[in-house]
Amino acid sequence: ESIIRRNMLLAEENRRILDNYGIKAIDVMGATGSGKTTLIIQICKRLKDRYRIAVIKGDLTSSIDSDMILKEGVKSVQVNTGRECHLDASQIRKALEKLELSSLDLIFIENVGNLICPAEFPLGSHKRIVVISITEGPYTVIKHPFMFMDADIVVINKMDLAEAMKVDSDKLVQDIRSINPRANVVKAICRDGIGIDDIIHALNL
Amino acid sequence: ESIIRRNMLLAEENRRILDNYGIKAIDVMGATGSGKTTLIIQICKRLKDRYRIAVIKGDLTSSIDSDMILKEGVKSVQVNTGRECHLDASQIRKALEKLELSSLDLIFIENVGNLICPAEFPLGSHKRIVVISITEGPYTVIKHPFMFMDADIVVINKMDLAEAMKVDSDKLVQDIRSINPRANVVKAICRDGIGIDDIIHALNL
Ligand SMILES: Nc1nc2c(ncn2[C@@H]2O[C@H](COP(=O)(O)OP(=O)(O)OP(=O)(O)O)[C@@H](O)[C@H]2O)c(=O)[nH]1
Ligand SMILES: Nc1nc2c(ncn2[C@@H]2O[C@H](COP(=O)(O)OP(=O)(O)OP(=O)(O)O)[C@@H](O)[C@H]2O)c(=O)[nH]1
Ligand SMILES: [Mg+2]
Ligand SMILES: [Mg+2]
Repeated sequence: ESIIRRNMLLAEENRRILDNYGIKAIDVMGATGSGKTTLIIQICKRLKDRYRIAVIKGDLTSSIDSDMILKEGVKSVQVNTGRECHLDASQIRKALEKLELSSLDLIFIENVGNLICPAEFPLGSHKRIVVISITEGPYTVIKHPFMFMDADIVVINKMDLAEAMKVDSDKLVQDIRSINPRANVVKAICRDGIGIDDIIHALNL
Repeated sequence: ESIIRRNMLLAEENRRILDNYGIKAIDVMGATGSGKTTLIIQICKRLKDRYRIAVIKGDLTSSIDSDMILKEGVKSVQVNTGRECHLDASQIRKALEKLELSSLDLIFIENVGNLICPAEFPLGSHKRIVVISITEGPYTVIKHPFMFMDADIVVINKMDLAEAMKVDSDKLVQDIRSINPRANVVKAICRDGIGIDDIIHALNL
């Protein structure tokens, strides 16, 4: 599949650019509304005094997330993917050209809300966080094996709703471990800041 | 885009086959874990004495949903899409060939859990239901306009969690109406059977 191959080469170029500037890039992926933006904002609140941060956000349309991040005083670039269900490496390259890379340490790349397509299109990042929500039910991990295979950190979010959902979060942890034994799994309530320090620690930040 | 065009022709063929047998086919779409299977099972409980029903389910892998439906005494065909983020018309054609069409009145087609890709690939159905969950947050509709443009019914599910999520369901209804004024919107708690009769009524069943 030459589209996949071409994307991979562009992703490697992005990675070289980031490494030249000493910038760490972190993918944040997950289904629509799982808590990606909430997580990024919570991380930024804690880290923006120690690191110079920017966020690249992909959505089909609108600048809702990007505007929210700008309100936090964090640089943000919005990428609109139109009908494409994932960001690709060429879009990230263009976004990097809009940022002043010499003045950044850390870039979060929030992908389009989708648990399938982003797994096929690496962007050149150093780490990948996947955010699932307990509200998605018990089979989220089993049904989407490819998304979890390359995850460094998996966040099980909205744990405040675990009881109402009657979903066993320990079973979800097992499902993740059976696909990817080296993934760091953190149970969180991102909206309330619970679990954020563990995620920052897992990122070595 | 010749893949899209070819799919459209196959979808029209599927539609002719269904019409020849007098079978109504209903798409059920929505993000991962929004409540599609729960909705279908609740509808089947109420309708299986009046209609002969089958369900075609698409998932990347596994037969979890199909097995659940079979447990309800309803015929089910599982389609595994591999790395594809949506069902396509050729897969539905093969699934139809596995069913005894002369002994069916109604087919539900539950798509892969994804709010983007299925909108691009019509399957030949008569009606489309889109299930969103209040737990996905306030921007689900605005961020995915294409999915709602052709919806006949939109179900806002998991209303039992609306208060905990602090999401305004009336604003979601407005968002749907501004994209698609003719869509029938039903607030539901599928797990508890609330809203199901309204959905059945909206389907003219
Ligand atoms: N109950 C609960 N709600 C949460 C939590 N974290 C986030 N939310 C809510 O979930 C909704 C979606 O959160 P977002 O952070 O926008 O999710 P997202 O993954 O960025 O969504 P998209 O970018 O649109 O795919 C919002 O209403 C948040 O307030 C949590 O821990 N508990
Ligand atoms: N709280 C609550 N949970 C619900 C409701 N409806 C469904 N659920 C739960 O949500 C989870 C997912 O439901 P499913 O019906 O499997 O969702 P789905 O859309 O078929 O999921 P996929 O086919 O995997 O994309 C399950 O744990 C259900 O029990 C509801 O009205 N309220
Ligand atoms: Mg977001
Ligand atoms: Mg299902």
